[in-house]
Amino acid sequence: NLLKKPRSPAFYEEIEELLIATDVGPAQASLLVRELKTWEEQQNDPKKDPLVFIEERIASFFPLDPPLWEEKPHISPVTVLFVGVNGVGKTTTVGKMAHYFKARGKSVVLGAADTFRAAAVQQLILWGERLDVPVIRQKEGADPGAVAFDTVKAALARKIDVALIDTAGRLQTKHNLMAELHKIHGLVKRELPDIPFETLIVLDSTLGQNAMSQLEHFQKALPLTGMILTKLDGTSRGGIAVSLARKYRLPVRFVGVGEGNDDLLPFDPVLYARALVR
Amino acid sequence: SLTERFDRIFRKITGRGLVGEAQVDETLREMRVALLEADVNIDVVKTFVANIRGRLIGAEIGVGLTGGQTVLKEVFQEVVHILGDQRASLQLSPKPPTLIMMMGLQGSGKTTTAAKLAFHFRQANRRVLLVASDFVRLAAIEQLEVLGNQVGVPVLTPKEGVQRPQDMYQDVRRRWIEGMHEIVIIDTSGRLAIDQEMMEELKNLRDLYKPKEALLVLDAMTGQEAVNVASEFDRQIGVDGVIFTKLDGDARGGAILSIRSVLGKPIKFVGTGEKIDRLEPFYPDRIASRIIG
Ligand SMILES: Nc1nc2c(ncn2[C@@H]2O[C@H](COP(=O)(O)OP(=O)(O)OP(=O)(O)O)[C@@H](O)[C@H]2O)c(=O)[nH]1
Ligand SMILES: Nc1nc2c(ncn2[C@@H]2O[C@H](COP(=O)(O)OP(=O)(O)OP(=O)(O)O)[C@@H](O)[C@H]2O)c(=O)[nH]1
Ligand SMILES: [Mg+2]
Ligand SMILES: [Mg+2]
Repeated sequence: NLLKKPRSPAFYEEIEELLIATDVGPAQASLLVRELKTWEEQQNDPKKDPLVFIEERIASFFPLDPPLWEEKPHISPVTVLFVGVNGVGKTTTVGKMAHYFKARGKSVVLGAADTFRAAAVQQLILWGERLDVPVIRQKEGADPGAVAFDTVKAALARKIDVALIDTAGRLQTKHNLMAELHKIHGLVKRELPDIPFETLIVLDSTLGQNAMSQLEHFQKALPLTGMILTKLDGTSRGGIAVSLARKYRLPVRFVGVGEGNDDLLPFDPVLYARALVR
Repeated sequence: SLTERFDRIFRKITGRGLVGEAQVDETLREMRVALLEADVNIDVVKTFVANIRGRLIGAEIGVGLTGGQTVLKEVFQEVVHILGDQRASLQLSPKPPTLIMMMGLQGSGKTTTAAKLAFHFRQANRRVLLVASDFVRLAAIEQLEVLGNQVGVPVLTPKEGVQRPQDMYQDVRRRWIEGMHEIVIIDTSGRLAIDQEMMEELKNLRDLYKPKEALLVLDAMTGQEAVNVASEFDRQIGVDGVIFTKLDGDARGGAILSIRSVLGKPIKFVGTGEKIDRLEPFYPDRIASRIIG
């Protein structure tokens, strides 16, 4: 029982290193341990296990406000744009989210706005076939903004509940690609100002401290409304989300736990924090 | 910058010709944070700091250098040393074909890198064959076909009814004999090192093909788990070399130091972009400055 353990510098160092090992980052780990020490000093007889304190602290950083697709009355179509760096799981997540909405009786349309990468459109088309969901696309090299716009227009015309738009992976330091994202968002926002519009950044749980740079640059390019953490079925625990939630105050909407349609779970900050610390 | 932070520590104790213990410990604390921020694994950082500490205490401050610069120079040289003082290249088989097998976590860049390697060897006038054996990811086969087309290299895709990568072996072998291919690059599905079934499949493929080079493809932005994942692939399959991808971003690449430090496997190439010509040799000194920041 950690409550009974003597409080030596080594004790706190151990907690710090446990956090660092999950990609929480040295600054955040050190901050959390300082907060733990302060709290313990203020307690005459600490009733709480220090790890529980850390868990609760971590869980508290994640905003709990509901996403636009859960708002009542539901204005259609709710549009969700998926962005992120290369290979993190955007396309797969779009597929899983389509399945998620269909399972809840919502109609879905997908937008294949990655007009650049080899077989990117085909990948999303196959997801659409697998789930019996329409996919809006144009020829290779087409303007992604135009595809995004077409997708929302199609959703409006066909009275579809949700429009999910997939974009090409891009490293955050590529100015022209970030500008393209800014344009895609701006076009949809300008032409269709009244539709509920979310932009989710997809993050790979295996990611290290580069996550901070990703959020910084993506947030500058377009307003992010939430995060998705993928590949949590691996050994990485996505500790980077702690600093991201704390700094950017963005909710994590879902976590990816595999490659199949059902491998998408709503984010639970308590379970997430517990998995980080244990 | 790290030099400025180190210099500030040394300015507190002036007029010394030798690097003192207190200064060393303080600079090593800064070094530790910098390496962790760069995603170097915590255990690797601890070993690194312990090893370099002895070397630094009592070290003479270099001519024309500040105390901080002396420490930084020592750290830099040690990182370069770990990363590998000479560039590793892909080993060709004495008797063709040279079989290269790509492996790694989901999304790390295997398929794109397979195409880049094909392009690299085609530029060197080698007869190359690409093998598409990812049966899991949607449109994976098509992705390699499109890339193969861009590179001008034939891509062998699964025959009708073939459902497992192992069942392609006979076909691949027949094809490389008929085509007299010197280099055969086999692309595989992304997989978790803890996925027993998928690691079993990879073992089967390794036993069938007996590749000259089983290459682990890792994303340069991978965090603390990089070395654990790599160790598991090495333990179960055997890693002949590593390729780090997406180095055209601003990821510090600490995973590179972790893997060199723990596994000691050669880094054969680095990926520096999405286009097929964006495969570069691994330069230890460039990566060292990037990691140290
Ligand atoms: N194990 C696991 N694999 C995942 C998960 N999410 C995605 N993947 C896999 O990660 C790989 C990359 O997924 P994609 O959806 O193509 O990633 P992307 O972000 O769209 O990639 P780009 O469009 O090339 O930038 C695929 O092999 C997916 O099956 C997850 O939650 N768990
Ligand atoms: N910027 C950049 N992108 C890269 C690099 N290497 C690969 N990519 C991109 O990373 C994404 C994933 O690449 P893939 O080749 O599909 O990765 P993979 O390992 O085959 O993925 P799975 O087969 O799903 O496991 C794609 O968007 C690639 O274009 C690189 O060096 N730099
Ligand atoms: Mg994609
Ligand atoms: Mg692939």
